[in-house]
Amino acid sequence: MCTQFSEQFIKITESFRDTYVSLTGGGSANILLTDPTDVLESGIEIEIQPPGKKLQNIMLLSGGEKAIAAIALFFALLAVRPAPFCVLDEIEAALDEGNVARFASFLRNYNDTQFLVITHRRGTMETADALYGVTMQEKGVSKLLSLNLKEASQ
Amino acid sequence: MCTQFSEQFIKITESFRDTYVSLTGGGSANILLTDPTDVLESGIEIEIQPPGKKLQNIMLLSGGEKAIAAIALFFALLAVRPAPFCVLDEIEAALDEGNVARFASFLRNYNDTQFLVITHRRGTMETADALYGVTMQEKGVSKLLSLNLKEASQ
Amino acid sequence: MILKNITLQGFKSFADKITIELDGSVCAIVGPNGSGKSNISDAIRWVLGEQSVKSLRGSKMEDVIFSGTSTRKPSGFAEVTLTLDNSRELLPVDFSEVAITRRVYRSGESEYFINKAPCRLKDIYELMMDTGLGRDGYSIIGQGKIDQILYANPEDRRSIFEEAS
Amino acid sequence: MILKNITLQGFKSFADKITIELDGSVCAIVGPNGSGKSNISDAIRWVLGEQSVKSLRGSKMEDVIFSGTSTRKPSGFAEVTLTLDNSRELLPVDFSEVAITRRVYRSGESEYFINKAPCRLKDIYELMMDTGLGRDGYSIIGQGKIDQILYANPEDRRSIFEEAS
Ligand SMILES: Nc1ncnc2c1ncn2[C@@H]1O[C@H](COP(=O)(O)OP(=O)(O)OP(=O)(O)O)[C@@H](O)[C@H]1O
Ligand SMILES: Nc1ncnc2c1ncn2[C@@H]1O[C@H](COP(=O)(O)OP(=O)(O)OP(=O)(O)O)[C@@H](O)[C@H]1O
Ligand SMILES: [Mg+2]
Ligand SMILES: [Mg+2]
Repeated sequence: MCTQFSEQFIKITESFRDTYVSLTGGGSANILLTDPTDVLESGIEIEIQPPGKKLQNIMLLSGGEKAIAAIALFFALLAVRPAPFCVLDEIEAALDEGNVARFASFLRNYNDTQFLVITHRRGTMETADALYGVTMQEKGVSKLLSLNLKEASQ
Repeated sequence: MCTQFSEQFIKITESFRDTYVSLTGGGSANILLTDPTDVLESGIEIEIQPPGKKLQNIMLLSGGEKAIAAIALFFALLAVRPAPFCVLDEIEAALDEGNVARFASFLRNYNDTQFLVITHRRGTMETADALYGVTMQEKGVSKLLSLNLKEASQ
Repeated sequence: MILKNITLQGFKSFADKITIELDGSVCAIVGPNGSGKSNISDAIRWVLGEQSVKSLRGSKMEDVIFSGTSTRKPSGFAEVTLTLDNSRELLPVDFSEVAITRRVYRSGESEYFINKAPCRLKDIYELMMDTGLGRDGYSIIGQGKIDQILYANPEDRRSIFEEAS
Repeated sequence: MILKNITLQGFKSFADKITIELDGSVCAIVGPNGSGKSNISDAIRWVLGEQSVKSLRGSKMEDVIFSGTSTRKPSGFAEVTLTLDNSRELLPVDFSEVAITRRVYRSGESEYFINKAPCRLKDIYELMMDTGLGRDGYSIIGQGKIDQILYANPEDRRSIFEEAS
């Protein structure tokens, strides 16, 4: 039980370090047990070092830096417990253009999981295989428009 | 006391109806006392009717529709209790391009209040009088770049 | 690519029957505020068995049924069908394609189907168990919710890890 | 246009002294994630007397002092000066321009100035009272906070109205 948790914990931590670097192009991330002597009862702390900056408490990170850390953790958990598909609703809203581009290529290169992403970010739209436009020409009634990739990212 | 609250309440409600229409180009909004017989003790309910849709409970509104309602309420309160300046940190993040454009022109036309807006939305940048770029050329150290409006909204 | 398509009828703002063919490993859904994008995410959550109205942004289960507009009557029911590719035999059934359907009427009466055969909600849960989906919390991330994975206090975060374990 | 400029030194990520001339009625601050934009908003809140470290995204008041990088030592103090135009006599003082300064040292010792004359925090509050600023909550809206104006339960929302009243 304790060993199983430790093994999974190590896997997630390693995965988190990798996903964080891919998403930020640098920097590092770590997960610590608040009480390493008591693996089963200990809480967990997350440490983030954005590229070029010092290691910091999550609380002092900017809105975008927190979002990237959260996205990296989500993907770390996914790597350890794969799901055949994921629905992501505007999760990159707080990211600047550079971070969106890295996020989009991360999704693009992620094998074995199909992603449905709801987005209004151009960078994400540009790496999608298929684009679906939802509109309400008749007020209050949703319909679908098929879109080609060029016209949507005007 | 009760009369003062009622007067202010009416002012805010009327102001809210106006700000909501300016921000959405249609639709309507209202504030109700949950217990009209007890003005002082009553809670308040907010009703929103996005353009062309039915009157709805705030809970069922979309992320962007809620944000517009919140922004409208903020400006309604500001109208009743003016402040010489306001600092707004990415408050239009959830808005689509059309709603950002209306938000930006609303700010533009708002007299007697100076706005400092932190934004990554092009529509808001385009209506600003002055643009200030913050960067970290040296990692971990912020500095200011003066920007001209053309180059920032590339 | 496990999701083939999703059909919505009478579900929230999708008054008319709509089928979305999901042709890719990264499918992007775009559109103006309030057009219905997040409703599609709610539909997927719902058809996989979500029972918490709060997670569906409603106050009662009836809130998922199209409630009408000034020019349209409300719907009598809401129905969503999610069709999955099972050629890799990820799901414990003998079909190469699996269609999961959920329907709810204004009366509150619910119906569930797997490839058009009536079943119970429990059967849908059991079908999706071990796929990493449906009730695990981190394969569907709702709007504004991504930060929660960080904010949970250390003890809560740990329980996310244990679930992953 | 009441704000003329803001000067930050040693405040959060603003290690070096920086002055921002605020030349307009709509001033937009832009830049990449983590560059320091919200820190400017925190600086304004702080110089106007904010005492809640939580509202400044810290866990102790010392968190507002530049904490150093791999190539830079931490600062010994943080200082912010906000200069306001008082030509319309909005503030109850005899100057046409009012500079409010707040400084904090690592020791925790704080200093406050109005036009370079030492004063108490209380004096800054009294100066800003009745301008609709500083401690009212709705003239500085923090990142991710705009929705809160709607989510408060009916009783909480009512107290916002009463404050406005
Ligand atoms: N039962 C229902 N009947 C009719 N309309 C509904 C129902 N439930 C929700 N809606 C409407 O669906 C609309 C769209 O919601 P949705 O959250 O999908 O928008 P969205 O496209 O995600 O927008 P945003 O970009 O702002 O997040 C809302 O206006 C809401 O009122
Ligand atoms: N005392 C401090 N010393 C040094 N750096 C600090 C200090 N306090 C905060 N920071 C750093 O300031 C950085 C920028 O924060 P800020 O919240 O202003 O970013 P931002 O430009 O608003 O980003 P976003 O677009 O993501 O919201 C963060 O990386 C944070 O770690
Ligand atoms: Mg949405
Ligand atoms: Mg910020």
